[in-house]
Amino acid sequence: YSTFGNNLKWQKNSLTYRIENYTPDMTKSEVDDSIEKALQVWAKVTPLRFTRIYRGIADIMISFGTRDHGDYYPFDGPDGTLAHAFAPSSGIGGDAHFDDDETFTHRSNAGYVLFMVAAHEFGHSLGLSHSDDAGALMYPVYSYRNPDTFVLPRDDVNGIQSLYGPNPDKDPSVPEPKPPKTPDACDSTMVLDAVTTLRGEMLFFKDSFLWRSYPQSNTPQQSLITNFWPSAPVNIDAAYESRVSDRILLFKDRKVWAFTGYNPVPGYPKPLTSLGLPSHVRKIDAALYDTRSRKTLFFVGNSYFSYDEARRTMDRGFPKRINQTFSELTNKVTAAFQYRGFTYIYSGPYMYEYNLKTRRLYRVLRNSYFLRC
Amino acid sequence: MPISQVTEQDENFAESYLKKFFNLTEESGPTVRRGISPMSKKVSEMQRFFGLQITGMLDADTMAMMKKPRCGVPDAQTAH
Repeated sequence: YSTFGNNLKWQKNSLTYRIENYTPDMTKSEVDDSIEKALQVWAKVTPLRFTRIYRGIADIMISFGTRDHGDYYPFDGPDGTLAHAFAPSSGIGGDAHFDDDETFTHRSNAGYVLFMVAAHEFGHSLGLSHSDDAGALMYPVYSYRNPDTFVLPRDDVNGIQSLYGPNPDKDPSVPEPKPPKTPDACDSTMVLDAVTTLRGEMLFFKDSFLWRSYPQSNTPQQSLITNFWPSAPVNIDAAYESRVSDRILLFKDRKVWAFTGYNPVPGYPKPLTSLGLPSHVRKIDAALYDTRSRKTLFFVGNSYFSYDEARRTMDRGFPKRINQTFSELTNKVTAAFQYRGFTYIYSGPYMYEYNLKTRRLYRVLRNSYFLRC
Repeated sequence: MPISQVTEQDENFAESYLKKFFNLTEESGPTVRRGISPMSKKVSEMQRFFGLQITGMLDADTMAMMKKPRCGVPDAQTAH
């Protein structure tokens, strides 16, 4: 996180806000609700309390405008800059302006979720500057998140509490969701949730994040899973790229989601049984598609299944015990994928490189091998 | 996108982006003749901030990041 510095923060905990006008994209009550919830994001973790006023000058004046709207920082039409806000001070300080050439929504990702944009701008109104943590609310680039399940990330909590301290009214007996931390690709103890290829790229999944690595780029890029697939689950169990249907499949608990490119495939999520897995399987640990045999391997506990996607049948003789085939694998498989003819099976913080045909183990590498630490 | 495919339009977009969010100022004076250009320095600064590969040059990742919808407050510290 970063702050504006120069002690640019409010010298009081009771702040007023006023909604000066409305966007035609949403009903008034949706705008009111979004703004109120966005302020509560910060009130929940600090002593700050917000009171709405309906006339006169509030600490935080909120308005929708387009292009040149009177503050020497003109907006730029659809997309690009969505909104901006000013650091705490008298006058325009603390005010938040939203670009009404955007399409704002209450909850859907058919436009920009006003709650998410407003929560970010109110971070500026309270004294935070931008964070370079890709998972932070104060990261400058918009990312869709479900407003109903949004929890202020740890980086932002640390930032705002560095200015105002924690919420003194918090009831310790009331459990609250833990602020999510952004995983570090180079953390040698990190255990990945899933790994897959996707049209020549490699995707590494961890918590609500993924890293995307492709040949032309030396630095894997981290972003939120929901940035790619807003309806996708997070903290997934497994993922694989189906060459048969040109889809990516994501697994979590008893369900499987499918996407073609960025688009969700209608009819998903489906139960695991739709992929031939027996009904007693409650989750899978990893999945990989073997391009040579054109079979999909599902790893479940200490066994694995082999599924023929084209015929939609589970191969005879399966499940087999994993260590029957891969004797070096003594712990649970956590992820698996194939790349340039080699099969990589993750177990804990290690990655085992196999030739699947000969079952020969070539190397044991660290999880971060492909993450170019 | 190899560098050669960066269009003039991209260049202009990038320059305006860096002026708006990373305090790129107009180029003038001897530094232009020697060493890294202010533009390249700012591209590096932007690449570092967004966790991109730091090349100082406009490439596909960098252009893609610049074109993402975002907040209008600058990324470099501009408190005043």
